[in-house]
Amino acid sequence: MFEARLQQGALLKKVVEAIKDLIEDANFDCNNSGFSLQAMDSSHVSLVALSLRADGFEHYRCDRNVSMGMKLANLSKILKCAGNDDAITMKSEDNGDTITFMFESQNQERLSEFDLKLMDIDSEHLGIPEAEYDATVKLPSSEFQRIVKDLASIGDTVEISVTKDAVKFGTNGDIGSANVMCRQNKSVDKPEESTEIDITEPVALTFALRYLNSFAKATPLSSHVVLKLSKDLPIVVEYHIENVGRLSFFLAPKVEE
Amino acid sequence: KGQQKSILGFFQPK
Repeated sequence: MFEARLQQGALLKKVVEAIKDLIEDANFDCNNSGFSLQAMDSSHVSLVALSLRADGFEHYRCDRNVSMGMKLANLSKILKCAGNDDAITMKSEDNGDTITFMFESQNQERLSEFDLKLMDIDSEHLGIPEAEYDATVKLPSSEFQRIVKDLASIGDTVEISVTKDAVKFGTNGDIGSANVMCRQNKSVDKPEESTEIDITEPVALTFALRYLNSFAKATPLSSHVVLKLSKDLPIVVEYHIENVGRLSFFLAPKVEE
Repeated sequence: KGQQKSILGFFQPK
């Protein structure tokens, strides 16, 4: 059987809210080291990879590796019934056709139980090569969310260019153009506002803003977002979930033919 | 503004 309890149930709520509009169905793979998911969006332009470590849960038991197919919209409906302060326990029998979600209020006065029907999803896993990236940028997640939102009102693609002391986001469209530059600032007194750039060589790539805005729905999960760029490779947009794991998005670039 | 590539062009199925 599989059973896992997350005291901070809000984490699971935020993860599902971040991915439910990008991917429709997904297999949640559970083994004794943790709980993960990998799925592409319907247009196969982006990939989502979630991994939550077993030791990030208050209680975690997984007798046999199990893969549970869920429709994200239905999972979202169930998790919306959990309070932000509830502890969430997931439970499923081996070869079961449902997964049970239990929501416990902090004062243990209210205990809810929801069963979600599982479904068969044949999804192939993609190999994501552990690459060295030309540039890695760590910036406040709210900053990134605001930039991609603002630029999407001007154009539909963004050129992201990174040099050793700044990252630039540029777009243009029918009404005009926009450029946002964030300088590196390792301000130690306000670490939550720091922007750090680690670069092996300057890189500039173009991406569709629609997807970056969808990824930014993960903003509530982490104070920072990490962007990893390499010439002619998908961008990685990564949200670290403190003590539990991470939610990564991969987006293929737009390339001048 | 460039041709949108597919993610499948970069990550191979296992």
